[in-house]
Amino acid sequence: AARQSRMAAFFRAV
Amino acid sequence: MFEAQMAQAALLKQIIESIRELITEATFEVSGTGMMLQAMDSSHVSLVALNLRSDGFQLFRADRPFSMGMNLNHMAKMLKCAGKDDTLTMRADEANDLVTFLFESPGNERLAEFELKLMDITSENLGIPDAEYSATVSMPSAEFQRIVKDLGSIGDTVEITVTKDDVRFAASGDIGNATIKCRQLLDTEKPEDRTLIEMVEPVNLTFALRYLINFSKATSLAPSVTIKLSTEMPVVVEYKLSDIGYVRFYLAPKIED
Repeated sequence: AARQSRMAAFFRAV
Repeated sequence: MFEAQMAQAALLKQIIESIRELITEATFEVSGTGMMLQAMDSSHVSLVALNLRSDGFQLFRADRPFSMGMNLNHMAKMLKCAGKDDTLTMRADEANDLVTFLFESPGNERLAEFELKLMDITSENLGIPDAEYSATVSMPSAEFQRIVKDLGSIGDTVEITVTKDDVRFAASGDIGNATIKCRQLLDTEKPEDRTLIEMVEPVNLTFALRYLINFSKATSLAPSVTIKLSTEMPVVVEYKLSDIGYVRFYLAPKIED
């Protein structure tokens, strides 16, 4: 099954 | 000092109603350019970005950048007290931890003043780069809402596939499978009834339906919705607010290990 990714995996904290 | 006046208190009420289940607390950043909010849901799977431009307000004054942390459920409670056609004036200053909502009836015979306590919210802000997306689909927002709700009764996730001819939404569950295919439709009487597919390269992504169903609470804000997709990137679901800005929802995809 596919795993749910998180936003931080794509966009960096500023 | 911050002061902003909106012709329709109902607009802000609808905006907050559409996002408050996803994010219960958020900080509005106010500056000369307008009011902005960016917040993730508690599981950091989705993100809401709201932008209300200052020129979309009847009056907008922000002497210096100002942060207003608010509990959105509390804000919704107050905004629900506005009359259907009331105007809204928001006022705040740095001296006290309050924001005032003034609701004024069209004939000015009733003026209601609600003061909401502001709060300090520590949250992580993410920089979202301007990206070219592999596929952009615009469709009637009510159609998108119907698709995600219908598929939500079949499965937990939706597989979205965009080709040059159509966009497909597929779900499977214990009871069976469902696929909804939408073709490009440009020849409509009203522009908002169009389904427009712009594809640089085909994409195929899987997302949790419960978030998309939640995003579709914004349907009443705009007649059409724009969905932007790129392989292994968060999807953007955008509702444009006429003359004032937008609400964008981002959702991280399901990824095969």
